Amino acid sequence: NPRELVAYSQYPRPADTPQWNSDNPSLKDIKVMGYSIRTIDYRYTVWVGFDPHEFLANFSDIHAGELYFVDSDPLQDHNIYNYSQHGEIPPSLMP
Amino acid sequence: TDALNVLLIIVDDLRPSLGCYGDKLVKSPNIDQLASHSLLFQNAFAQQAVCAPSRVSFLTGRRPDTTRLYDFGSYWRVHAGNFSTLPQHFKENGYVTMSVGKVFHPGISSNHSDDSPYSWSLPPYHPSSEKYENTKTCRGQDGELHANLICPVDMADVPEGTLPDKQSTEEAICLLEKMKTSASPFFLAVGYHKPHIPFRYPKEFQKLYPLENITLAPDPEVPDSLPAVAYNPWMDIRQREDVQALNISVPYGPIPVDFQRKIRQSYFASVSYLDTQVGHLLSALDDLQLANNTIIAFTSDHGWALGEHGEWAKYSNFDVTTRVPLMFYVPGRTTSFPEAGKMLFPYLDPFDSASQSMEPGMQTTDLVELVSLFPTLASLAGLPILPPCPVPSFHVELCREGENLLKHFGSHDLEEDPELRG
Repeated sequence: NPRELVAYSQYPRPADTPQWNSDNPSLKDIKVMGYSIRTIDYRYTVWVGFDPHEFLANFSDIHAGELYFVDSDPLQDHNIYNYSQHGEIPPSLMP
Repeated sequence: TDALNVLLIIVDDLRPSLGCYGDKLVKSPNIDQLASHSLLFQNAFAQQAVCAPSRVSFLTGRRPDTTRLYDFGSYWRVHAGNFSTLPQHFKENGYVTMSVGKVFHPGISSNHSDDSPYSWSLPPYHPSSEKYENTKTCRGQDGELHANLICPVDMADVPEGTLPDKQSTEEAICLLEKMKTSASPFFLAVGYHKPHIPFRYPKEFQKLYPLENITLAPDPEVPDSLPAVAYNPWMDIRQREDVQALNISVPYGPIPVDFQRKIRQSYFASVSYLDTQVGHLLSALDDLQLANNTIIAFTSDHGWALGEHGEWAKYSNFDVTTRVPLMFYVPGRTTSFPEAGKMLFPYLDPFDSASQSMEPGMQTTDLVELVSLFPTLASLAGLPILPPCPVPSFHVELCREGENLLKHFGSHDLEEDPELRG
């Protein structure tokens, strides 16, 4: 079923706000990892704490989240992650 | 019964801004022609939107959390595990494997050797003119030479009178001519540098994209709801002289809109220049009568943001930076064999408007990942199938963390491939 197909991506960050090495942090400076799950319906990303020495992501330490529905927001401009945490997704952005 | 050759074309920082992906503006007739004879994946995604981690991931068939390469600073065989690579698998199964241009990312992440001797039968080729890529070779309006982001060049004006991708195409054609008479099958990987920055291309390609036809990105503002951690501040292009001169505020910019359009114009011009290089390579393969027994895979290491969400460059999890072109031409499987004497890949000139429309080939919208390239190419060539990796798999030299995409190539493969029959 095409809906079950998933693509995973990830990206590291040195801090929660943009800084000179945000684009390309060296391993030792990585503090956050953004893990994305993509299907043909949505893209869901959580930015979680990351330990570069143990190579461990801490999924209970969520720094931020992103959720975009492909049908209602194909350009991914309306992040509804926070809404989704409280179950109040605006009808205009529902899939 | 003869083994199929493999030509793997990897394009640096190419997003699916191509005619065969529905882009109405970009002129890419040679890549579109390849697509018309291929299976094209509309939704293929890289595992990390930056060069070395993405390339090591798809060339080993492992995810970044297994290669443990998120930057440019480690070599997986030392740092994570002695994972076999895609070319190594072919080399160990009787192929002559060759690398031209940027296949592995140069430097520590490929052991300063493009992972030779493991991956390659011959010393990897790097174009001599690459050393000028980031030097002052861009003539500014002041008539002086600068190290700019936007760098249309007069070929008579550039050092050595050539550009890296032109040299790579010449070298690849040379190797094809040599392999034509070889008893062994070949695996040739050609890594093109453009449209990676700087946008340094023969200036005539700018004429294909008159500035008045270039729009801004459909969503050029940084979205209010975007978490600050998700935003990429595009620090690399800010180092270029022409961008520095704009005094753009850090981290959110914005870039003045006329310069935004110039960046987009030069990215597209670089894509059309690259398309001509692919066209020369494929028409040479055809001229050498190798198209009927060579699999061609075409992809890139990640995409590139052209102003969407107020971002430029890669370095993020957005679709515009992770989605990549991915297509496979398999003789007799994705297209029927041409009549005798007919060419499948005649060179098409992007300046010739007649060479624009192209019949699409096989396509699928199913979501796939770049990490599936290795197991899929190995299967298409009839090599031993890669088993799924256990978790963790640091101790396993040969396995796959991606899917084998063979099922997308048509049902008759199911009988041939026991792994897929289930």
